[in-house]
Amino acid sequence: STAGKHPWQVSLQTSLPLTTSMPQGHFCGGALIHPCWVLTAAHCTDINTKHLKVVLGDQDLKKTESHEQTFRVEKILKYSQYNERDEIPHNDIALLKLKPVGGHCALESRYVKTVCLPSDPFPSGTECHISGWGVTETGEGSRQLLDAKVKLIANPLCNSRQLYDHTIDDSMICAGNLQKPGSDTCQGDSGGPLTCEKDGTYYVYGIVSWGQECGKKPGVYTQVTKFLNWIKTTMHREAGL
Amino acid sequence: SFIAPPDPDWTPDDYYYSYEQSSPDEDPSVTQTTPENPDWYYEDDDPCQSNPCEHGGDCIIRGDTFSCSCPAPFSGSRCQTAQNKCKDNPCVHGDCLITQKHPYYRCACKYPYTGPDCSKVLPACRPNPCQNGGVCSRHRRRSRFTCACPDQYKGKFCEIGPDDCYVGDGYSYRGKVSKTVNQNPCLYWNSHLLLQETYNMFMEDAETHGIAEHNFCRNPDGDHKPWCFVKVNSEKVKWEYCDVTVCPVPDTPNPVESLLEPVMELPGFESCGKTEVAEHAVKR
Repeated sequence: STAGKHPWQVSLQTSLPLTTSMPQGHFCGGALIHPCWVLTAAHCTDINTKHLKVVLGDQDLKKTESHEQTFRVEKILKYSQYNERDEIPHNDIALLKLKPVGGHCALESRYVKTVCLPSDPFPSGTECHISGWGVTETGEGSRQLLDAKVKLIANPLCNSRQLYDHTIDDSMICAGNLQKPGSDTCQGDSGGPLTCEKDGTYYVYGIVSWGQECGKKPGVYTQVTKFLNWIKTTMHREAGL
Repeated sequence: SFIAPPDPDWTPDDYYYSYEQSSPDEDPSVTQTTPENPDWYYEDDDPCQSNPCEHGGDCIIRGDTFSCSCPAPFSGSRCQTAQNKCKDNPCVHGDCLITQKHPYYRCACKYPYTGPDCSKVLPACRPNPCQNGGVCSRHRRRSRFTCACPDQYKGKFCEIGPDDCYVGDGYSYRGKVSKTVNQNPCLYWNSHLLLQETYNMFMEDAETHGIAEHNFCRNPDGDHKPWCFVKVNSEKVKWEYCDVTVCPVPDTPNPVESLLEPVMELPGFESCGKTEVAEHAVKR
């Protein structure tokens, strides 16, 4: 990717040891939807807030970039019906409330912006964008933010025997690249955004969740439109509005 | 705030779901895949859709795959390899630059050298190379000269004016500084030494980042100030920050006060989902 192309992309980092080699303790992605709120995958939040760091505006994980903004997390709010069955996460969505620094949360810049929440579904076949620092062909996480385009795939097709054989529920949406070898999200990209563009505006349509291997079958994303009310209710409740 | 109030009638289990419910197994288009393709590969894929050919190559569909027709001097399955006509150092007193027209290189001569291979030398200071009223003086060695620049102008040719400065991180810097903080000269962005670098004149959206056939400092990667590549030896390069001035910042009223505003009263940003990175059509 290039700097400023995905200004809502978030890096979740930890000081705890990780199983896969990831630069700077990065372990998951996220999407900034409000100066004080990050949308991510629930399966990324099995961690104590004191070990969690949220970095905004990052491009190269190993470089201290002047436009980076780092925050601690005040609260993790996991969707109550998040669960895993046969290692497959369902309702895989969570919100992170950022702890303000100097009286403010994220400050808008060329490299830090919020992404919009979608109000309508995008049709299958729509070309959308994925981004993250997850594992690549090398088997290790990328130090640079990478991105790719993928197409939304209708759930009935994704549930076919050749693909995920009826394991995709209505909290999920599939997306993949039609090229060979397929561009896809992978381990370490979880929680990051699947964004779709309409009239020059980007909407977070999915959250990177799971998939069988990487680049062979479509990636599976949390269907954000299904959780709009939960997102809004939670943010309003926590803000005391 | 852009966050609309939640729907008071909403209950957690009553979801709106808009996908068609046809049985995937009855759809013949779903099952017609060939063994060499991934299971989910569509038959009607356009392999050129994502424009896999680099450096302006034309993508040509060949059955279920593609080939790239590459503009010279690029070649390879995705036009990723550049033919390096500069390898044998054809520029005696100059830098060898890769171009996209025959003979696919040109020499950028160091003043006062000239000619296609920079082997001829002009008398220094004739005509006057110093810009903006600078006065040229010759040294005892014929090829050496100095420009005495008027106030506020600097640079080897007095080409850097008082307004040549950068704002913020210098992403928008389009000035003419071409020396680093260590006073090393910057390499041209189409130098043959940069062909393997991520940032060069042949990168995607180079023009958007102010990168073209010149050696001026730029900040295409969101670093904290303009930078450029410098030569380490005949093969290696490294990058260094540039000797560019920060533009004076206009006074802002009570910045401390604004930082102390209570968090909950802070609205969201004015808009969402908009980047400041210009999207350009990919040359095909």
